[in-house]
Amino acid sequence: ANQQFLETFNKVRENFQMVFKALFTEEDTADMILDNPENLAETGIDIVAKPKGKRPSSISQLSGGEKTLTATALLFAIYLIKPAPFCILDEVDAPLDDANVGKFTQMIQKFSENSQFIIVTHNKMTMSCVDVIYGVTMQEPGVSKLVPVDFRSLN
Amino acid sequence: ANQQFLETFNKVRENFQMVFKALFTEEDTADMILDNPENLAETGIDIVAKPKGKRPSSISQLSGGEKTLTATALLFAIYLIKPAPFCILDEVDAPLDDANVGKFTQMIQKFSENSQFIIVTHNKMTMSCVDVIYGVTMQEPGVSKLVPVDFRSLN
Amino acid sequence: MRLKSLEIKGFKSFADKTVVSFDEGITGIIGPNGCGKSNIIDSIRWVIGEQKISALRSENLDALVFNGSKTRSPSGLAEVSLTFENTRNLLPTEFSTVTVTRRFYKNGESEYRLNDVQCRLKDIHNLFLDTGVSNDSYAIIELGMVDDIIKDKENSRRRMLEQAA
Amino acid sequence: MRLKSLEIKGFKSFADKTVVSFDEGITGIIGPNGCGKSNIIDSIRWVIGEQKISALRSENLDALVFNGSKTRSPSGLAEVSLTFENTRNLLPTEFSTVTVTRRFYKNGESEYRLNDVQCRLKDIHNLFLDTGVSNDSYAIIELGMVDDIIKDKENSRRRMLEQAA
Ligand SMILES: Nc1ncnc2c1ncn2[C@@H]1O[C@H](COP(=O)(O)OP(=O)(O)OP(=O)(O)O)[C@@H](O)[C@H]1O
Ligand SMILES: Nc1ncnc2c1ncn2[C@@H]1O[C@H](COP(=O)(O)OP(=O)(O)OP(=O)(O)O)[C@@H](O)[C@H]1O
Ligand SMILES: [Mg+2]
Ligand SMILES: [Mg+2]
Repeated sequence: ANQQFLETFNKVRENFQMVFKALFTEEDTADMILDNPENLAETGIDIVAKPKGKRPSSISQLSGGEKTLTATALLFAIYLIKPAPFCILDEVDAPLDDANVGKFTQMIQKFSENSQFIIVTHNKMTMSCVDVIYGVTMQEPGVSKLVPVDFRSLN
Repeated sequence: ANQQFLETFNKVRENFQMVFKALFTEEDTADMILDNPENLAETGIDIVAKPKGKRPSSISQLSGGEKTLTATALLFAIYLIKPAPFCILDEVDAPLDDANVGKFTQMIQKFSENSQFIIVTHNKMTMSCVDVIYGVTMQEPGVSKLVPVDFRSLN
Repeated sequence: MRLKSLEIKGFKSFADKTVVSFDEGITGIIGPNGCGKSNIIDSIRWVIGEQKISALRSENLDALVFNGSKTRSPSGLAEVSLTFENTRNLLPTEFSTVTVTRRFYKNGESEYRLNDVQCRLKDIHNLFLDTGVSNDSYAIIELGMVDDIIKDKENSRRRMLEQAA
Repeated sequence: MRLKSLEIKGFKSFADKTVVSFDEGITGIIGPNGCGKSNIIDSIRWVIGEQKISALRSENLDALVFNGSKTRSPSGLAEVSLTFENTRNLLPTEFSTVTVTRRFYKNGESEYRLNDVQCRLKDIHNLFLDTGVSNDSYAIIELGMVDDIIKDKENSRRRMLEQAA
């Protein structure tokens, strides 16, 4: 079991470094480190992120958007090992600037070849990259209702 | 001191009900209640929010955007008692839909007659209602720099 | 196991029967604050077997049932059904689709069904074992989770990783 | 007490001297993720006397000083100055403006100045007493605070209210 954990860790780490670069830029680097490699059964996992040009500091010092991208990179890195049949994202794009929303949706479009995605969003750029849109309304106060949404009305 | 707390509480409560209606709609109601009115020195404050048509439930059951508007209503209610010389808002609009961003900025424009506001945002609607915009960039990696922003480039 | 549709009735703000169809690719869900988008996500978590009521942003099971509005009286029952293609033969191959149904009655009773045959919650959990579908999965992401990963709350990074091991 | 300008040098990602001018009304600050917007807000908190380093998203005072980049070596000093009109006569009336300056040197020394005259941190706190300018104030709002108000973390609702009492 420890051996399996180590193998999985190494594969996730490789993916994490690759996904991080894709979400940030080629010059940005990040790493995952076992904080207690002697004790595989109980070791935790440290993350070091070094956005380009910046000295690596604790990821708690990163900005709101950088934290979102870093956590997403880790979750996507794990997903790539064992893609789930469907993925759900609830407003994860809220802290991201336009350019980063673009990178985020580009990656999701790639993964959607293997999994179905359900994305809740308020972001217009995210909306423009999905295949189908459902609108939810409460025309009758307190009662939710699904309505079809015409793509063209969004542009 | 207890008397002063009670007077302040009553004034804030009145403002809270009014601001809540302005951020939500006329048919939405909310209230603030002392959880231990016998002990003014130590009582905490409960909030009950009843968006229109919905049964009042614990505010922890509200949606992400509704929570942001409710907390903002409380902070603005306190602000109206004793306006601070300047107010700072860092991406508080992120969970809000377009219509709510509009209400939020409308209220800020009203308050800005009495206080200066500094608003950090990624939201285009919020950007369009400010008087001056500063852009922050990191053209040189890791080094922040302020640049003037032309309003017309945003539309 | 391709999702085909989700049916919600009496669950949280969905008083009336609502059907969400899933095609290939990416489905977007949009709408104003408080209209019920996250409630749809909660209904999926619930029907695949979520037992931690806090993960559904509620304090007890009763809070999952439509509790009424100005124009409607409360529901007596919350029911969610998720239908997907039986591509992995999770059920015997004569079934082309699998429908998982979960019900909660305000009197406290719970019911679980697989292709409309009553079963136990355990059977639903077993059905999804090894499919990669689970609550607490790296595949259901919201902003609270981003924060947990950054702070490594309760060893969340390791727990996520172990699901793919 | 109308704000006139903020000057930042060597503080967090602002390696070079940066001046932000404040006019009447509403000032917007925009830019990509990670470019330094919240760092500007941190610098304001710091110069008006914030002592809780965690409120500045840092673990120690050294972390507030520009720690270098690929093209620049680290700074030895973080300095922030906030200038506002002396409309409330917080200082004697011959001064039309008040400038509060805070410095931290990497060797551990701190310096505080009022209109370029050295003073103690206590003097800066006293200056702002009764002006409604303070950290932990209802007037500095970010999303973490919304969460604290909703959960009433550490009686935050009462604490906010008491500031206006
Ligand atoms: N049992 C229930 N009966 C009726 N209404 C309910 C019930 N439980 C929750 N609600 C209502 O559902 C609403 C929240 O819906 P939801 O969280 O899905 O909103 P949302 O669309 O995700 O909004 P946001 O964009 O702000 O995140 C709340 O207003 C709440 O009052
Ligand atoms: N002492 C320091 N020296 C150099 N850079 C620093 C220092 N402290 C923080 N930073 C950098 O500042 C950046 C964060 O800036 P900030 O939080 O202001 O971003 P932001 O513009 O608010 O972004 P977002 O839109 O994502 O919230 C981080 O990338 C961090 O590495
Ligand atoms: Mg939501
Ligand atoms: Mg920020």
